[in-house]
Amino acid sequence: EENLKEVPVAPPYNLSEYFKQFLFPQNECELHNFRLSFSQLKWDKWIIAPHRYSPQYCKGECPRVVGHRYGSPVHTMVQNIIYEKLDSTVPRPSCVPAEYSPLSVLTIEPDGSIVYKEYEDMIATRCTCR
Amino acid sequence: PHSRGRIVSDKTSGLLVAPEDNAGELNPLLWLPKGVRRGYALLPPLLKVLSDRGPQSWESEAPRLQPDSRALRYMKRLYKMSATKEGIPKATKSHLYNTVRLFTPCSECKHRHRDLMKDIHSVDLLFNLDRVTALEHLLKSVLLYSFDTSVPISSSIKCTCHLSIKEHDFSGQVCPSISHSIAFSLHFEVRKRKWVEIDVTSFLQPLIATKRRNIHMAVNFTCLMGDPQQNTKLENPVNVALVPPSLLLYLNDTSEQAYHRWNSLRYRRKNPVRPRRRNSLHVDPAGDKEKDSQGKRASRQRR
Repeated sequence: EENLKEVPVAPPYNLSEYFKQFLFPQNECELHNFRLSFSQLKWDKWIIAPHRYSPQYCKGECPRVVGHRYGSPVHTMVQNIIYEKLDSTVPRPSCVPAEYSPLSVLTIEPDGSIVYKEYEDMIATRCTCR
Repeated sequence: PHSRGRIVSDKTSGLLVAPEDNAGELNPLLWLPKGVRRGYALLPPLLKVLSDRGPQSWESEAPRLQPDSRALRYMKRLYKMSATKEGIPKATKSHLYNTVRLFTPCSECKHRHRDLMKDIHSVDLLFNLDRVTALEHLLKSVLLYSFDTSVPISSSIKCTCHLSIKEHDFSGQVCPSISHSIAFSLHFEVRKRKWVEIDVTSFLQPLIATKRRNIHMAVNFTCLMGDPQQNTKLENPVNVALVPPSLLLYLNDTSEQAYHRWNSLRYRRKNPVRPRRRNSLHVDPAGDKEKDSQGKRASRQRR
């Protein structure tokens, strides 16, 4: 009963969001959606396809003990210890992409020829701390 | 990846710099050889823009020649067949190429002569392949013909194509002399899409392998309506070669920036970060054999 008193009251209709904050820590390293269209960059004159491109990005804090959840190398934990115990000018591990998927692009070359090309590592699909 | 597309002056990584970029800092041995910046200029366009010079400089370059609308339509169809809506290469496509280039001829010398029975079209075509980079290796080359609307759909056509490569002798004449040639005949049904792909890989391979930048060929096309197999009489010459063919090159780009389908498969096998999904659609580079070998391996391990 005492615990209940301390728990902040949340509007009933948002219960799943309310409980989520206890399950997952906030602002932790994760993949975020980001979608752009080449017309925004005024590249659509020569990029014929795709019209839209979702590169995504990684953002968030890296927890102290990363372990298997992020697939981080052991060095990540060592860097954390250096930051906390030895030299705080050494940055904490960063939240960066760990895996990508390719992107196919159809473009017009300056000489008017047309090229279809598959580019490596153009869409972030998973994040890690390192 | 953002550091890959850029030449940086970075002592520790040992990356090289272009001579005019603060070369004073590094000893001349580490300078890029002259002309590499020109090679740099041939980076795929997307990477060139993403690299340090930014989109504005790209737009300020010479105006872009507009491609032939038929060619554009064909390449859009190829794109839809090869990539998903999000633009990701389709995993089910087990094609080896990661680059396809379509060139339209940049100059023509037309000859047209007609005799009683046939309508013969002969045209000299010059293709400029400057955009093909040293790391793009030819897998297949195709002459792409499109029919004009006058040909009825699903009609049976017999064509004879006479292809010859021309070499410039330095007398400076516009249409140079013939060096080697090939003749073959085609029989096909005109489908809804009205494209005919003529595989000329073996014919062009020696030229493209020697990094020839200009390919000059004469194409002699004769078509008659009718189906020789069903003994229908060949009659009614067909007006097929009005639009000069485009040249389609299927290439494998071995540069680091290009997607290497097989590498990513191998990587996934070595580092299964996630449990492998039983039903994942693996593209099987070695065909069914591999599945068997996996089955055998599993049974051997079980034994």
